[in-house]
Amino acid sequence: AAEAEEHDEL
Amino acid sequence: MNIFRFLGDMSHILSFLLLLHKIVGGKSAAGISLRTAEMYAIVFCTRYIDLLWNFASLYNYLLKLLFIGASLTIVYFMRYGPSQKATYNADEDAFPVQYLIAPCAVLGVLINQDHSSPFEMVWAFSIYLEAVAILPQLFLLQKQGEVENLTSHYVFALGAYRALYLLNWMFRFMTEPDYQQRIVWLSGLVQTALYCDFFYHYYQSKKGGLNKSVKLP
Repeated sequence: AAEAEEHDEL
Repeated sequence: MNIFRFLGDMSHILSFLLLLHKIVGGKSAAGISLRTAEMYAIVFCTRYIDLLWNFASLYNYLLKLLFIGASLTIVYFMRYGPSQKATYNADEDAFPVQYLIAPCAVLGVLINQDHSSPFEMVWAFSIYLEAVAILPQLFLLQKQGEVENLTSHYVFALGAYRALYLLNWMFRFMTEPDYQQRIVWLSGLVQTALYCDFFYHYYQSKKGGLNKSVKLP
């Protein structure tokens, strides 16, 4: 699974 | 940060200012869907729960607070404001939101970026819910046929924000090596697609001048 992209957007 | 995302966030802020101006300033909730307003409050309260631990960006932090505050203010006035309640049309605002919330919750649990993290499930739920949160509002406008001027600008700005985010994701995909956010892409695509019909009628009506009301067949 893709590593959890850190949520840098609103 | 890129220009598309910045413009998207500004368009989102504008949509809130227009809606607050109408509901709090104009003391009228005519043509506005409380169900959509409540779903947006759920979207922001779930997605921005990381306010409690994610201080990565002051810009994001402030806008998250603003979006949660504005969406709760709108719901509050629509539920308890005397003149807002008088102008809110409850029986027309009848879209069965349980058929939107339940599937999004199931999808949030099943399809997310990290199945071991409850926050990722909640975050994915919020993304899916936002994609369909506008449906009660569009449903209400369709029923009423005529869209009041301020309301049409509010819906347009709200639709434009996610459309600009689509450009932002394309830009990031091209400029950042391993950037991929399938969940937001697909949801954002669905969300923007739902506005196409409205965008068309909005453009048709505003061609002749910004103050014409939008007619939906």
